[in-house]
Amino acid sequence: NIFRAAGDLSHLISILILLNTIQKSRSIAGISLKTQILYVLVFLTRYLDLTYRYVSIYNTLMKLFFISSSIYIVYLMIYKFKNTETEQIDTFPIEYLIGGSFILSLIFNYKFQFGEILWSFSLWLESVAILPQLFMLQRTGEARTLTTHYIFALGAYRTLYIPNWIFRWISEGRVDYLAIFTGIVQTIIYSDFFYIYYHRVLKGFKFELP
Amino acid sequence: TKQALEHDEL
Repeated sequence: NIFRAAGDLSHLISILILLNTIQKSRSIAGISLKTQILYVLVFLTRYLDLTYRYVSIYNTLMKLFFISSSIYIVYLMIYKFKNTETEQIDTFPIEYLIGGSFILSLIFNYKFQFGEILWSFSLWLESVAILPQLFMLQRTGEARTLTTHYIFALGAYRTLYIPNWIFRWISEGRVDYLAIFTGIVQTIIYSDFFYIYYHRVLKGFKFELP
Repeated sequence: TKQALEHDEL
């Protein structure tokens, strides 16, 4: 359906914006390494099911793209364009996010099986993975416009999945409670950012926190 | 309603 397609496209675009921003400016200033590491974890724990579950060629290619691009971005950030200044303000304690997601995945899952717990873990972790990045924005008080486009596209992906879930619930009777709940949590975390993005960036102002 | 165990989304 259209929401799912738009969501996936937005997800894809967000990664391309980020890669393009890093490659062109040859800098990772303002980008949280911790958030990027969390995304590697999210993609690895959710998408490694492609080794034992086949959905479609589209699904497989997308999974491979997200796993490889997220690892490549972390590689660029650590080895190629290392930025100690940015690292110094990237101080969000992600061990709590990882630990909390792990505990929640043990409590909430569809089956108490390794693959299902990993799937649930990835949903919880994804819902909070942007926090180090938002925290960094808050500390610096402003961001490059391209960085805000990246964060917007990434947030739009999960937000667009919400009407997709409603659509699938009506048309197929399919309900994924875990994905829906964590998707809503994620969207709430983004809501403040969306608001500022809409009021400043889209109207041609610099991204500055009030 | 059926529970979504097939995980066909990204």
